[in-house]
Amino acid sequence: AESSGLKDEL
Amino acid sequence: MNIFRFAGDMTHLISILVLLLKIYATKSCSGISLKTQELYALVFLTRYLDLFTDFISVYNTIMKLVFIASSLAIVWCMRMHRVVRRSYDKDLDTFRHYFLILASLILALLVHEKFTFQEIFWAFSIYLEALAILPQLVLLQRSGNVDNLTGQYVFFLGAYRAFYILNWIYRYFTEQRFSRWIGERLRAVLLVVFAYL
Repeated sequence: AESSGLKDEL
Repeated sequence: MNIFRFAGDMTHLISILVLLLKIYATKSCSGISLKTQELYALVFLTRYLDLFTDFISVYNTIMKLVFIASSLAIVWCMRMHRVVRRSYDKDLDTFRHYFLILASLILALLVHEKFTFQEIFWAFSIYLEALAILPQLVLLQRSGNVDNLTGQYVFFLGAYRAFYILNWIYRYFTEQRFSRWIGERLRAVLLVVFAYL
């Protein structure tokens, strides 16, 4: 996935 | 996952468990803002639209389901439960939470990653989560003396935010991609805020 940041958080 | 992020998730989970315990054990929701609880339910429902499209980890998926289910259960109890709903401080919980939804939606339409349904709602959920505690704080101030569990609920919720902020600071210095992403978002948000002022 290109978009990073907070997407792997809750 | 770093230790701050994990501690944040755990304190978040504890805050929800404390709230459920309070409602279950005392059959009362006095001192709890239904407005805040509804906003949190909305936050989780709009943020986790990716539940079926993007898989991160089993941990993430389970936590997302727990947050959605528990927030809906709390709202259900406060609105529908025969006994619990009678203790709701309706007259004190008068914060106009629709303005918070509106402000978050406008900000999400202005500052987002991509102009897609999922991304707009994801950004919306981030902004709304930052504001959702306000009705609870106003209710806390108005109702004067607060029972222990309600106080602990708000404390753990605050601890969760504090740990997450430490987690972001940690990631800012350790992950290049993350710091670039945060930098771009922060600049965009500040531009919008200053344009408004």
